[in-house]
Amino acid sequence: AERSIPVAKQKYVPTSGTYPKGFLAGSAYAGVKESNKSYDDIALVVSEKPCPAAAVTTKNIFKAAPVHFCRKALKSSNEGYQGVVVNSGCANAVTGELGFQHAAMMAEAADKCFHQDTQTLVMSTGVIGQRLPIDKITNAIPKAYQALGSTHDHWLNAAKAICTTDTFPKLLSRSFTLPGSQHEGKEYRIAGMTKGAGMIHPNMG
Amino acid sequence: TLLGIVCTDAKIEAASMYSLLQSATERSFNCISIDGDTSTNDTVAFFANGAAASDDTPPLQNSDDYREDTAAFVKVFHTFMCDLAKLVVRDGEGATKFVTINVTSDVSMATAKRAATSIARSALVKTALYGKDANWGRILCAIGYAPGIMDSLEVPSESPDHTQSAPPQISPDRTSLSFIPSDGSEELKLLVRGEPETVDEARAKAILEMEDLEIVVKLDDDGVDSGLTGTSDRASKRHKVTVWTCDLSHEYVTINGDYRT
Repeated sequence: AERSIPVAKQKYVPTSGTYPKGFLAGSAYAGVKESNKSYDDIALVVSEKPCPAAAVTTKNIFKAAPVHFCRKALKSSNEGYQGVVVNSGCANAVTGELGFQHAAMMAEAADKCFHQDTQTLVMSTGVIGQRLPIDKITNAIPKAYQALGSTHDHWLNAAKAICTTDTFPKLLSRSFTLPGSQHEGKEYRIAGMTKGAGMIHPNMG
Repeated sequence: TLLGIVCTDAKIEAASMYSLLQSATERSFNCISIDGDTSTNDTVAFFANGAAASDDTPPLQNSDDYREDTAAFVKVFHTFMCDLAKLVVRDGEGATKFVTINVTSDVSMATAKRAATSIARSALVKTALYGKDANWGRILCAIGYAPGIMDSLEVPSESPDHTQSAPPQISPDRTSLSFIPSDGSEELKLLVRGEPETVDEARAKAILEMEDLEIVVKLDDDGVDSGLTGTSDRASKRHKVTVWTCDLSHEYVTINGDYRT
């Protein structure tokens, strides 16, 4: 069913935004959870040109496959990243060797969309201990790529697609200037989305 | 699970992005707690494509806007990360309250963080907040058993038959506790240097009716120089940590009792 935002939380959802140049966001429906028949559960946030990236990840001993995937990728290089592909509905955690393969397949499916030798990071969120319905996901990733755009709605839809038990999408954007002479007159932007409502006591590094 | 994706069109060299992200995470996402459970998937990724900078613009880390914690870009980034993290707490499962916990200590940042985190994780504190009860006893209790604080009080000596006391990280008679109302009205002092205050229950309830609440704990209150600014030796030794949390309601149990693997 379509997820409605409680009245009390609607004030936290932006109705417009100012988003960083050269970044795009998109979402698509995969149906990762059997019960999800309608809402997007795949998100893609990418830079038009490959760029540097960094990540902090959980220190939990039972790191999920996508966490291992990101750590390994970023350990080998911090540059040449296209962006990140995310699925909600299944965490791909404690899923054995197949889980690692699935995380790599998600990245590969996203990489293929860009026809470049780039790298896409992977995130998953949802139930622990279940295998990803990987075909549904890899089929949906090109659709998320097709849906990429730079408008507020694109960003907001991507923020919605990463939600699990969240009652509202969490999206912020801001523009800023810097006082340093090298940046005089230039305006920069920063945007971010986050998700989380339960199992929240992060300890990332 | 917590996920975060942050993108900027500023130009930052890859080599310095991790330390910037780590430092900001330490004061933002690593300072929130909804239910005290650390997920297997928590990840925050940061991308900087430099699209708003011209080719001859040097990367930010070579400028004064980046080098120190107080530099302009670092402040923008830290504030942004904090604001994102706070949104997660606003959406805590079943939460009805957004609680900011500020703890100061003149012992160490770790001491302040341990105390703040213990308060934020305490089911009894969180249910009291849900019940609009100014139950400062539960808050003090949570500070007193905080891992790393309690454990440090007794350190085994060389002799297996004896223990020796380590310098205490917390002294009850230097501990004060207040609620700061979100409407800007006067703070409600609950405990001053270990002595309980007479609490106006009606006012306490009114403060706790509000969605937002700030709990201030001073572990270093000797009755002078309570400010965090200034150049005094005391002020320079003071460490302040902010942790954000929410209350714990029936709804949390309903949501998680229904969630299925």
